Amino acid sequence: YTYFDGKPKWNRDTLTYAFSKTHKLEYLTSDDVKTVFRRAFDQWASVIPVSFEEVDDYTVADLKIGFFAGDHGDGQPFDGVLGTLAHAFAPKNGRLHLDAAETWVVDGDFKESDVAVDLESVVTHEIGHLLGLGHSSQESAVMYPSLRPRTKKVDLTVDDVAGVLKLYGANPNLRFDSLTESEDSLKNG
Amino acid sequence: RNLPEESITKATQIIHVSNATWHDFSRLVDVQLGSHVSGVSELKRYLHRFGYVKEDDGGDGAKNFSDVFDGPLEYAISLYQQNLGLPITGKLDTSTVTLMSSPRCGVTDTHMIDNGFHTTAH
Repeated sequence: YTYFDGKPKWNRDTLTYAFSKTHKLEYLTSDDVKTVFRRAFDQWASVIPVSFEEVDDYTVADLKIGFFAGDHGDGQPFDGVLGTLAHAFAPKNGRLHLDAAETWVVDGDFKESDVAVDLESVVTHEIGHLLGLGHSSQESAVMYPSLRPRTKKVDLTVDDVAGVLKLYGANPNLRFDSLTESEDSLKNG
Repeated sequence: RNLPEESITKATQIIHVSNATWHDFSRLVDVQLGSHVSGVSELKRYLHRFGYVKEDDGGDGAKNFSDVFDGPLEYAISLYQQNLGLPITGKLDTSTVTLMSSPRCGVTDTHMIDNGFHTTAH
């Protein structure tokens, strides 16, 4: 695991998040997207003493989420199908952008397209950046920079959890059985 | 059943974009240090995008990188391999090129390079 320069982190135990009402997808309902984000936020919240609360007002939310295409004004233009999937900024910027040109899948059904990308996998990764984690060298880690099309990787591994625990400390309710069963899960560690 | 003309046109357009923006580096597998091969400049642009090649390493100080597989590129490839958990060879082997062609997060890897990175205690 790595951190951004200066190890920036949030100093609050509740972070609010909101979805852009204009930069969104037509083919996914907002409920579908919100359900995916809720699951991803809950994963990180189960490990560290930080909770995430959805709010309606995008302008005042700590974490701002939107789907953007091409050059969208932050100096990091998206590049169409595949390639760069999404990016998120370090604390305390709070912006999370997803490439609207991707074929986002929310139910794990990859049969429809060979360029389908699992939204929950990418969202879980980008939330790690929002919290201050950098990329990991461990391919099994959620924070590994690359994700092959039509693959799902949403379970936090030892590497992901160790990195975020060092930044925020442990959630007092941390239950090991909530972590992944994979051979390198914290629980097995 | 014949699809209406308009939808066919639109589908074609999307595919074209994907080819333009995420090059397939497979042509560069096993390209040797010192050789001049078309497409190496795109690889340098990719590695520059994610923090591995500095602009002046392109050989002529500007963002138009050369097609020469030079020393800085070899070093950049070995850094990329180290950061992404691949065997560190400095060469464009198949696993490295395949990973470079895979979709990824847009956040650069510079924080893995400048700070070094923490090893995980097992």
